[in-house]
Amino acid sequence: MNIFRLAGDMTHLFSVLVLLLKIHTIKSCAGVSLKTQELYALVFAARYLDIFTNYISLYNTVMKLIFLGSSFSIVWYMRYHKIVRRSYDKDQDTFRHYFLILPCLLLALLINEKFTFKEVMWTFSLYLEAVAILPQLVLLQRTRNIDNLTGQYVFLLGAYRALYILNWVYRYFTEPHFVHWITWVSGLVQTLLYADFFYYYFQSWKNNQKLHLPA
Amino acid sequence: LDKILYHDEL
Repeated sequence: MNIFRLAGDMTHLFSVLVLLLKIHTIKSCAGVSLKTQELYALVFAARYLDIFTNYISLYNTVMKLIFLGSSFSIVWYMRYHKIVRRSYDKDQDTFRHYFLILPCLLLALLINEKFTFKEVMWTFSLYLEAVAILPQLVLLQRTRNIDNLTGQYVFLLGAYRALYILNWVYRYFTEPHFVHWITWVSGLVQTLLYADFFYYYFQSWKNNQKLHLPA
Repeated sequence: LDKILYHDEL
């Protein structure tokens, strides 16, 4: 494992911890999109179908369990926790996330590396992860006062994707036959979706102002 | 080696 991959995984882990911290200690999920969180739970469920059959390393298995456990518990908190769910901006979080799932599934059935159930589900999870942030970005645009933790959560998620691209560049030059077009293209699309957010995040940081995305 | 199915990334 290279430094970019490790840094990417750690950034991903921190993003989840920041979100859980907000939900668990402040008992608030204001500004967080339940739609995006549900999509992530689905992404991990589809991708980690091989968790008990394809052993790679202890690190790998533990991280998979953390991402599965955290994503489902975040969804649970936002839907059912009697205090947390009151802070959910239901009227603002209107993105039709079901409309993302079907096209991703169809695309995975058409474009995949191997037509098997596990491989199609893996590919589906890559396509879905690429667009899963969209409901969150739309919600951020509608939120007048984005609190620091929510801004940091999205920033860390974007940083994780950027680091994964550096990881692929590194692996491409250091490993023989390391070519994964599906992973790379969907990963690149995913990272580009953050470009706009990054721009405004750094602007607000530079000018020491609160983060605000223009409509 | 079946590189494709060796999904070692998260």
